[in-house]
Order: sequence, then structure tokens, then C-alpha cells
Amino acid sequence: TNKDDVHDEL
Amino acid sequence: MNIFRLAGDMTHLLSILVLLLKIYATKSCSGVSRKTQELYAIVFLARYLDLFTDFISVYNTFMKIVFIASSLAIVWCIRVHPMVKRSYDKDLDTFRHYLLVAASFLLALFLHEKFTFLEIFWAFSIYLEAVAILPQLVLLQRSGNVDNLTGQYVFFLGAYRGLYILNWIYRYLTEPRFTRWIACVSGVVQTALYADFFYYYFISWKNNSKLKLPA
Repeated sequence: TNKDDVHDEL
Repeated sequence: MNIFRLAGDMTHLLSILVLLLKIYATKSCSGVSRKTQELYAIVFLARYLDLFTDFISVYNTFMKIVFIASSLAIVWCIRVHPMVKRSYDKDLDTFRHYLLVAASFLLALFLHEKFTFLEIFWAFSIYLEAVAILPQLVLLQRSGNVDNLTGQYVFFLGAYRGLYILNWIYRYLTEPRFTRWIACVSGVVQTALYADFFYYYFISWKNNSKLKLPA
């Protein structure tokens, strides 16, 4: 995943 | 994944377990806002639409399913379970939550990362989550007395938000390109809403007395 992505957060 | 994020997810999970325990053990949802629980169900359903399009990790997928299932289960208990339903006091839970849904959706139409179906629903869920606790806080303030489990539920939920802010600070410092304003600004607003509750929670904890919110 992208390092700057918050979409991996819940 | 850093320690703050993991601790945040765990306190979030713990808050849901506490709430389920309260409903299961007492067969009552007194002090619990059905409207807040319905808003959370909408939040998770709107945000995790990417379950079908993106795979991040087993942990991520598992937690998403847990959050969707548990929020729907809580709403089901309050709306359908005969004993729990009886304990729901709709006269205390009068917050006009549909206004929050409408305002959040409108905001998401204007403020989003990309103009796509998933991104608009993602932004909508972020805005709605920021304010979803309001009916619960208003209900607690109205009823004055807060039972232990309901108090702990809100406490863990607030702790989860606080830990997510630490997670963003950590990510901002360690990941050079970490700038996601929608999530971070909404998250700070959301956490600020707990300030008042936390203040009284700590006072009651310090004095070893029952949690009471001023009217």
C-alpha cells in the first residue's frame, strides 16, 4: 500500500 | 502499523465488547443511544465498501467485518430483541441524527480526495464518524447518572480517538509524505467532542465516585 495512505486505517 | 494505531484499534474493539457485554449481561440498553449506534453502522457500511475492491491485509479485512457485524448486531438488539427493546427510552434519545447524516453527505460531496463513488462515501463516513457520538453524549447528559459499563464504553471510544491522533503524529513524523487532512482534521474534531466527558470521567475516577454529568 501507499506509504502516505490513510485508507489502510480503520 | 505502529503501536498507537494498534492500541487505538484494540480500545475501539474493547469499547464495542463492553457495550455488547452491557447489553447481554443486563438485557438492557438503558443509557445507550440507538441513534449513535445506527450512525456507527452507517459509518462502517459506507467506509468499508472497499472490502470488495481493495485488499490491504487479513487484519484489516477481519477488523472491518468485525466492526460492520458488531454495529449491526447492536442496532438489531436495540430494535428487535424483545427484552432489550423494552429498556430503550426513546424520549431521552431525541437527537435529530438524520441532520448529521445529511450534513456529512453534503460536506463529502464538496470535500473529498477524488470525485469517485468510493472516495465520496469514504469522506462521508469520516465526517459522520466525527459527530456520531453526539446523540450518545446528549443522552448521557440528559439522564445525568451514567452506569459503569456505559461510562466505560464512551471512555474506551474516546481513548481510541486519542490514540489515533498519536498514530497520525507518529506517521507524520516518520512518513515524509503523510498528509491526509480530511481524516486528521475530522479526527481532531471528533476527539475534542469527548473533552467534556473525559473531564468528568477523571473527576469521578479521582474521587472514586459514580460518574455524573452536569445537566
